[in-house]
Amino acid sequence: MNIFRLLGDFSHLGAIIILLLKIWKTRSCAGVSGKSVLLYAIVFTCRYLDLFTHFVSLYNSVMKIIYLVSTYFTLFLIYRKFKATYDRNHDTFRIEFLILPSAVLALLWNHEYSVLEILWTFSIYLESVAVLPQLFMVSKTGEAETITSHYLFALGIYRFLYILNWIYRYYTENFIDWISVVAGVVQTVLYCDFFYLYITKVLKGKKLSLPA
Amino acid sequence: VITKNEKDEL
Repeated sequence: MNIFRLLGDFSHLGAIIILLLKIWKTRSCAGVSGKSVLLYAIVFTCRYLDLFTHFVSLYNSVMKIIYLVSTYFTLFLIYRKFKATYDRNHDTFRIEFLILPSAVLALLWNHEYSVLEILWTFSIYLESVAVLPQLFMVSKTGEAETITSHYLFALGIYRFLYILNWIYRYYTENFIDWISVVAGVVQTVLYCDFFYLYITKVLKGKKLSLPA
Repeated sequence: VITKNEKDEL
């Protein structure tokens, strides 16, 4: 464990909690992509199956359970409890175009040909693109509420912090996992445009809106 | 370089 990893984990946790609280407090999931949250639920489910097979640490298990429970609860809020407020007409990204290529790539490039390993690899690839339905929704409506921008920023910066963690681990432990690194770089690059808008607009007190 | 993934990351 190092500081980058810890900050990354907590910014990821922060993103999940911000989204959950936003929906809960406003009783509305307007502007939120249910499809992205659904993809994250698939990601966590496939990746954290090792909860049953492999104990790492109490911290590790507790965080995995919090990520899983809070993501499924958010999904329930979007598709059940507050479904009347769900903006489905703007949430039209075809997620099969993300799921199928991730599955094929996981079968082609993985560390080991076993069920758990392939599901883990699939989750890494899918996570790197899971934000696309949400970014697509923001580009379609041309704007995002400030709280949604904070959610997206926390979600994006976490993988960037993980990249710093991987660099740190390479120099201190001589450890590198190329699958995580490449997928993490792809994931972070997808946010670049958003990061730019976030820093130049949202942090200066303006609402995130795209030029028409 | 060690590449064996111990999966302690989230």
